[in-house]
This record gives sequence, structure tokens and C-alpha cells, in this order.
Amino acid sequence: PNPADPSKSSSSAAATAATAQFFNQETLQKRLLALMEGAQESWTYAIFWQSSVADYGGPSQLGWGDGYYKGEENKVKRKTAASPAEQENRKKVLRELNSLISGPQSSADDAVDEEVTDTEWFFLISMAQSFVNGSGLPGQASYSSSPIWIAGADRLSVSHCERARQAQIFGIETMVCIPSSNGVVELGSTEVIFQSSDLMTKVRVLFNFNG
Amino acid sequence: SSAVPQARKASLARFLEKRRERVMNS
Repeated sequence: PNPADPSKSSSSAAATAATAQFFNQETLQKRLLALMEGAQESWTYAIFWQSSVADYGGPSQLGWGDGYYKGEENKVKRKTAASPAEQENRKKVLRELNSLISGPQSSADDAVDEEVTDTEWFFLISMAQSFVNGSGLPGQASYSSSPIWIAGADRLSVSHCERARQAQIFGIETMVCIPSSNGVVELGSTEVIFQSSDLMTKVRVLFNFNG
Repeated sequence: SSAVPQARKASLARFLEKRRERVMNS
């Protein structure tokens, strides 16, 4: 805000408030849901990576904004990347997270002890990730202002991006990062999905917060 | 920003709730 011009300062504050309103979780969740449910393709999850400027004018970074996990359409049980010990570890983490959210008594919940699939686990660990200054697939899409579309496990496995390789290990076959206003929309699928202009358009319509 | 941990917590709560529904319906 320019302190010498109060009108500019207040309009800037109003714009910031309007942007914040668009970024609240309620609207993000609805946009992600609309994107997933309206898509012709079978996407397993969608994540909105939100851009923020670091304190003291440091580089911008992308952090967790919101996500929607739909799961796998194909009910054929795929080979898991997890050993029995790893599966036990996943369940333990899920129990702890469940206690954190719902209280200690909820740890007896049967659903928590159900096998944690590879894609569920990949979605969960994504919540702890962030991407600084053009790093990772979401960071590159944001930095270049260009969508990145990787279809096929073989292509994901040779990506120079660790997140893409990690996704492939957890059964993702297609990963897409589409830059939008103040962030990046990432979609992943356990199926091979080739580039679709329809999806790009939907992301631009749903996530172009600046109109 | 404190908004990010809050966002993660809300997303996590929603994920666990949906997972519970999926397990119940399977």
C-alpha cells in the first residue's frame, strides 16, 4: 500500500480481502470437487498448491492449499509398494493423525486399521510438502507459467523431479500441474491420461481468481 | 503463515472422514 495515497491503500486492502475470500477452504474444496466430478477422465486426486511470498521478501513458495482425494475407479487390487512393516507404519501414522483430529477415543475406529493404499499414502504425505522457487513439478509449472503433463509410468520414473518419481512408485501413471492465479492445480491418476485442452480450460475457469 | 497448518488440518479431517465412508461402503 502507498501511505501517501489512502484511496490506493484501501483499494489494495479490499483487493487483498477479496482474494483471501476466494482462497478460503470452502471455495477451494468446491472448485476441486467441481474439477474432479466434471472431468471425463478418471483422476485419483487433485491438489491446489497455494503460492505465498516468504517473510522478509524471500522467494515465493508453493504450499498446501487444499486437496481432494477421490480414490481409484478401477477396483482391481494393484500391487502395493508397501512391505508389511511399511503398511503397519502407515496405519500407525493414520491412527495418530486420526487421534489428532478427532481425539484419542477415535483411535479404535475400524476404518483407521483398514489397509492404507499407495495413492492414499501419497496424497497424505503431499500435505507436508512445499516447493520453493521453481523446484519440483508444481514449482516448475508456476515458475514457467506453463502446464506440465506427464503421462505414463515410464515417463514419470525418469523425471528429474523427485515428486514425479515418488508418484510413480505409489502407482500414479499420470501427473499434471497447471498454473493458475496464485497457485498450481495438480492432478494425478492411476490411469494413463493424455493431454486434454478441456481440462486446462476447466482449471482456468475454476481457478482464475483474478477473473 | 498459520493458514497453512490450518488448511492441512481441515484437509486431513476431510480426508479421514471420506476414508471412513469409503471403508464403510466397501
